[in-house]
Amino acid sequence: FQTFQGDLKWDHTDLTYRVVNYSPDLDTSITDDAFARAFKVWSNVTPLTFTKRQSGEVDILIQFGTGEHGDGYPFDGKDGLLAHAFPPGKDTYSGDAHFDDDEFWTLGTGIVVKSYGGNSDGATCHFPFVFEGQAYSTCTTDGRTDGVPWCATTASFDQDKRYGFCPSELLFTYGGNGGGEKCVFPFVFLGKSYDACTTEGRQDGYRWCATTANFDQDKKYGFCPNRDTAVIGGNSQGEPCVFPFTFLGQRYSACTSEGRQDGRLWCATTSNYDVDKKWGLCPDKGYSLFLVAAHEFGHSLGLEHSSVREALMYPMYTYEADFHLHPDDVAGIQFLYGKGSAPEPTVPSWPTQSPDVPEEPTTEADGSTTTEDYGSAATGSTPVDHPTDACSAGWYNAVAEIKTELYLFKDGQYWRKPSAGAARIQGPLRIRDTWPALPDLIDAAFQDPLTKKLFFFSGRRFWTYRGTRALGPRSIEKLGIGGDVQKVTGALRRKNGKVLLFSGEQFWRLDVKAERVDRGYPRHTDSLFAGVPLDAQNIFLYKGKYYFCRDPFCWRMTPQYQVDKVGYLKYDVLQCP
Amino acid sequence: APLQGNSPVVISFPGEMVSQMSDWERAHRYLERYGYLNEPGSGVDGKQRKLDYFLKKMQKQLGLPETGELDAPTLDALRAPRCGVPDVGS
Repeated sequence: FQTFQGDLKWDHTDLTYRVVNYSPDLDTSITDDAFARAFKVWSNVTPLTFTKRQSGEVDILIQFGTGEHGDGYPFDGKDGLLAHAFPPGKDTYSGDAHFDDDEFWTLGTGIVVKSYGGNSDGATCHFPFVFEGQAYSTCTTDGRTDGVPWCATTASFDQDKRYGFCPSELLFTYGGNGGGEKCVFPFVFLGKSYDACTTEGRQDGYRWCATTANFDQDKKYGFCPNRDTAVIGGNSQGEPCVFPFTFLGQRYSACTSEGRQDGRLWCATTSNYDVDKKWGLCPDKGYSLFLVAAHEFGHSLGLEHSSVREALMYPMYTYEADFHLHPDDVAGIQFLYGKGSAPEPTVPSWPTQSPDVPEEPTTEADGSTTTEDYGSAATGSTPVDHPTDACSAGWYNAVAEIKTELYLFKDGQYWRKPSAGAARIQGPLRIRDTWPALPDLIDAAFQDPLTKKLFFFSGRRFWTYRGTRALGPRSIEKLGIGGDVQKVTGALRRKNGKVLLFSGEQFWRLDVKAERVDRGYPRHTDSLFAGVPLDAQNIFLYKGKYYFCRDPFCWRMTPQYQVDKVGYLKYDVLQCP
Repeated sequence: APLQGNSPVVISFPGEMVSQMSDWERAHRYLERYGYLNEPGSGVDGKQRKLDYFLKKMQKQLGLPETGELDAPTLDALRAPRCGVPDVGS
């Protein structure tokens, strides 16, 4: 660890902080909770205490901003530089922590949508949810006439009838002087009428509206919360995607990477990109506000950057679900402030395998506190954080033959087994490095031999990739697979552009070109594949034969539907030593 | 039909800053921004020899292989999201 020159530290232990403003990306209660937990990281191992104040002078001011935001150290737009903080002292900015609001702030695993009103008491939205038989992966205005977006807070609105409203300027604003009142549309600003939130009149890019019909007269305003489909950057920051949209004459009903070299997903924010040229990047996993704040508060308390990769004070960001303060950080902060009276935290042993990655962030019923520990510590940019040998991985989320190689997917990583008999398995590699649009958990995958298009399935969503061009996520309901199916467990490529998709004890036949399952499906797996386990975890085609694998065994079946071998996935298929 | 000749269309998106910096320029900017060039009398004159020295310093600080070259781990590090507080000096 390192401390600032002269071991700058606070001369008192009862520190105070104030949140000057909030990001539109997160509900204020989630932001407050993230900051409180970030301070607790340090108070757990020192005599320091942290008290939040609403006004007045405090030791640590917390602020969101973009570009040049007043301190002479400008931010740099999305990615790159995420935040900075000043060491303890008596100067204007001493101890203050600033966060770049051109970043997409989350809890590290994607958008968190807290609901308001309704009958769910502020619970977070459950995506996907089913409403009138349709699956929804975003908030919707369907079923309403007032245009206010809503979501279900359980998997099925049809069944549970639990719902809440989603962040929207039609519901509330934040900050400003409008007292949190909703926008009034149209409103007048400098003599001009506005029907939507605007960034006019501001240099910081924040979207605002008047909370009365005439700003020029009443001067009442608030900032617009981001909708769950709000884009990041581009030329429409904060505006929602509009689906379907037209791009180069084609219609798109989901975010796409078409037109980009970097594979990032984007959408238009009007119905026609070709005409309006309005666009932005689609929400990604974002950066964990908790993690970044915990790091910055380390600076606020007097720690400089550590060269220990696993330490919280390492300068680079990496999300890890299982957060523990590293002994290097503990040693650093206790060098400055001592141990305090709290019991010594248990120092974990560092995992030799990647920790399980949660599929979605989870929050308490009140939506204010995460139930998981959101993790620490940057690990640089090596191929994977904790490399694991494919043969010792034990099991896999998905197995698929792509080109002629066997791909093994597990928890954000994958390995490739070349087709040549005993050739060494390559990897692990990061899924996100090769296919940036994909989540860490892949349930099934296949490649269409005709178009070379790759299909990936995760839960009820699927993505397609052609080269670096991605499309998705889309609901498997778009393929004609029913709302009661929770995931696709495997895929078997057939002739004539067909692929069999499996889930539970049934399967569908997908027409790949039409991206629609054929009539007459689903069928019971046993009706065609007699003798294989009906609860197989991995189902795939490999070298012309069908494999149904249930840990640790695989049933191999010929194209004539005869089981010709039962063996180990590890030894007989992967040929591990 | 197979996709022969159907190369992906890449467009310039309005409002997007596409960096035209070379790897060397990117490295120089990174070293400058995060304090590695602040050593007294250590101004970089553009010669590879100088860059090697500061790159090694940065690689050591970040726990990367100390090659003094713009190798893959170093280029990855230059692009990685990170804290804006300098690594060296205040």
